[in-house]
Amino acid sequence: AETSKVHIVYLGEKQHEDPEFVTESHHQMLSSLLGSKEDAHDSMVYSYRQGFSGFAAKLTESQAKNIADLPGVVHVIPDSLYELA
Amino acid sequence: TTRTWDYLGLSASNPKNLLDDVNMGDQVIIGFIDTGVWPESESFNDNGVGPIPSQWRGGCESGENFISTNCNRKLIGAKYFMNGFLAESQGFNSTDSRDYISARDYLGHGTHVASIAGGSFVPNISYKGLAGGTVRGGAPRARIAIYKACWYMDQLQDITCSSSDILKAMDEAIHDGVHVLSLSLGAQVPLYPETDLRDRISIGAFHAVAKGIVVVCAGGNAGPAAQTVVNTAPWILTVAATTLDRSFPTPVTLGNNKTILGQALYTGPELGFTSLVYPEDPGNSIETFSGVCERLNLNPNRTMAGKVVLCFTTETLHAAVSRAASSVKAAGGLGVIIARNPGYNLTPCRDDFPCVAIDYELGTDILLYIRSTRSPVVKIQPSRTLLGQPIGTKVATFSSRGPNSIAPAILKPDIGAPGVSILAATSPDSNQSSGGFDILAGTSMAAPVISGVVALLKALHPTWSPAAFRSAIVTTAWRTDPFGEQIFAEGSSRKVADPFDYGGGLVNPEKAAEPGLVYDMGPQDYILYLCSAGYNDSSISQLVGNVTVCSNPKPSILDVNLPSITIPNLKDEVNLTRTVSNVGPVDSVYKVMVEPPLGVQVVVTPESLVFNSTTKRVSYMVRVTTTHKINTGFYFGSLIWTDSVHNVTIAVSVRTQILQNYYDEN
Repeated sequence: AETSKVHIVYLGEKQHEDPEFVTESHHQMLSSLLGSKEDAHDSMVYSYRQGFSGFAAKLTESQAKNIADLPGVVHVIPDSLYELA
Repeated sequence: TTRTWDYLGLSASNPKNLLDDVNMGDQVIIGFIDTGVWPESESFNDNGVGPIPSQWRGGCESGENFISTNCNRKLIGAKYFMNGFLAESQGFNSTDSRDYISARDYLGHGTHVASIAGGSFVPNISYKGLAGGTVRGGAPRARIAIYKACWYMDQLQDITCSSSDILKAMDEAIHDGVHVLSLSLGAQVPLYPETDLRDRISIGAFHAVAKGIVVVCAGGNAGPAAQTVVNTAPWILTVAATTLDRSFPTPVTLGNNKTILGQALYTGPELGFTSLVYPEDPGNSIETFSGVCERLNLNPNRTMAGKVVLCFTTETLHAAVSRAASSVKAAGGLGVIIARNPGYNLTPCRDDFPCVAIDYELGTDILLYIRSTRSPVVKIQPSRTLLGQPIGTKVATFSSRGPNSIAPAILKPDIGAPGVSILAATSPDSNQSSGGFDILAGTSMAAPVISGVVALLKALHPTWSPAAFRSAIVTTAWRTDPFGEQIFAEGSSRKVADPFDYGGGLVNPEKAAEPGLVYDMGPQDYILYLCSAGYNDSSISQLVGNVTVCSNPKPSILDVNLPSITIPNLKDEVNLTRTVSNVGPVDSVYKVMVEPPLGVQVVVTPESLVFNSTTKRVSYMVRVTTTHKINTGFYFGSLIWTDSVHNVTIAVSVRTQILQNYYDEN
């Protein structure tokens, strides 16, 4: 089975002022990809909903590729590590 | 910070300066995404600080060893983010971890940077007697909001910051209402993203800047190699590290009575005349000897026991010094003198073991003395603090350099600021802490200097855009040190600093307060950049939240309205445009002065700009041609608009490429 890794799904500027609404839209996008709300909930790491729209989720490589093709997705990028300067 | 602000002309004792004009940044909120904060530090006392700004929407999150009353009118916010870190670090055990599962700072890095930018006055502080004075921030009354997204990994004995946690912290900071966001973090070189918007910090920064937040980032510590600067998006203020006019001379006296002044943070007792050795094969031995600092452990113990050891290294990172010190100490040695190129990362050796740095010339003098006498001896005295001239300012060796590897036409770094041997607050857990304060070096320390300055400017000009603040800082920067002496850039050999070392130069806060003209940028300018960088219309529309169509042919990256002109591939002729906005007296007339790069012609039209109550923004054209017949390196010049009070200076960096997309090694 493919291992899953945290990916950042970047959707650009928020399309809605209500953060709850934005987060719900992220869950819907994820559950449409993973097949169920439970899987989406387990996979979701963060919902970015204040300054911009997007979410971080544990995805396999193929799931990341599939979600990248969904309308409204600007980028899907793997989580990476930053260091102190 | 006991010297930083006097050096930059923001001394609290100056009768009238920017600091007083804006009540030290009282209403400005600076957010820090880092390793957290030590709330009890004196740097975060709120004595004399007014009520929390009304627009603040953040909070003080409880957690391990951290309760909401740890916050106050100074430290007004503290949150922590670790979902991404936990998802990626299966081995992490929060119960056993030495880090605090809260906003509390274990390592001290977050505490240090926050106190550099916005720390309150803490008088009579020193590092074991060195660098004494008043520790304070650039904006001592500014408010501080902490977003902990970096965690200590016991297994690695290192700190990691997951980009998904950083992004969440940025998302929250935007919501909470910070004015300035300070990130002393960097992607690991080589850079992953081939475009800015694949860099996670750049993504969050884009939206923060769009909402008027100034995002200040460290330029990275991968210097002096070229093209190592990180956090290079044009909407980010990227900071290089310079030294102060302060050093720590440490007298080393040889048995022939010659005294050499090395550098160290040695605060132990004087080491009287002691045998001095440079480990080398006496000629008839079958044993191994090495005078290389990293290989001292190869020597037989008796070679170094009871002696001071001289060694040479090509390394400039402090690791070589500490490794040499531990090898000598393990063999029973009493001290080590390291001959190296400057690293600008002085750190005391553990247990006050004498470890003094000198350069190769002085190292060779000592080697000559060792070989000229049967019983060479040396005395090492404690370090002292030396301020002002003749200490010169340099760009630190470690400071990452341009050109910008993602988009060479976008000048990076933007600005230089002191980031070497900075005394500021830290976590008492830090093994280098001296009474809750520590001396550190890095672009991590330089970035919050700029964040503090921006906080003061924000208080003075609350309606300016982030680009206007960047422009004001860049176009008014010192190209010399505050005394008018050239700034050198440390590298494989020391050279006069250029824009790829320190951008516009060394930050000059007093001048930045009234820059005269600014190269402002708004959403349209960033869209122009994204179009020129090849983003497609749908991505850009997504990004900015409304339908956007790039012009056809796509715009030139050279027309991005930056306070600099960088042409990495000039062949025949280039024409570009810049637009300046008047932020000085309403009726102003500016005339252009051009100092062209060698062998390059720069023609500016018009040659004067007239501003009045109806004309606040004016554009000008620049035509650049080359007389060079070969592919050259970059040559540097300047383009200055002056009204005889303000000199609005931008760097002009041009590289001729007769043969384009060509790499040579001849």
